[in-house]
Amino acid sequence: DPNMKAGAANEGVLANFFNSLLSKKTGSPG
Amino acid sequence: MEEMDDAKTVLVESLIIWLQTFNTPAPCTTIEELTTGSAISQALHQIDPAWFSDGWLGRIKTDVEGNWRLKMNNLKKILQMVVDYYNEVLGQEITNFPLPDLALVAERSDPVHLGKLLQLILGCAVRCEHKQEYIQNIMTLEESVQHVVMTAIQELMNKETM
Repeated sequence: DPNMKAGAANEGVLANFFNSLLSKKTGSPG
Repeated sequence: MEEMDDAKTVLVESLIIWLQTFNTPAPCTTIEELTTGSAISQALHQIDPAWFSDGWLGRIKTDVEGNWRLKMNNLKKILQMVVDYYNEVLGQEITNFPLPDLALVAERSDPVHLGKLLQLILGCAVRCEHKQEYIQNIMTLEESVQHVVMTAIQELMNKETM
């Protein structure tokens, strides 16, 4: 089902993005 | 025309859904409710209680509905403190990001400019010390909302300078 595939791909993009955000160092001065 | 209106409100509507994850004591359901600044300031207090302190929160006036000047004063206090937070705590300048027109938010409940303000609050949440909790909360939201939130964060990142 192409819709299911698209949905899964979208889910992957979101998970990748937010996981990469989680692993980024928290901002600090300087 | 309807499509254009949808595009204007999709950011603010999604970010209101996100802001609801903070369970603020002040109501946080409609654009009008957010223009008072109460719910936004309470969310910021949760994000970094040391910076957005009790004292600062106390200076945000309540019962300002119907008085756009008082709303404007609250929103100004919020925006100034948020810009300082980016510069002084996160070490990131947001000079390339167009700041919201607070008069339009206070007087006309403008969805585009309220969306920009919420976008800046989102940027604070996903970079603060406790960002893990806030990012994980975002990941529980409906996929379409997550998508808008992701795009909003990416837009902010593209306009920041270290």
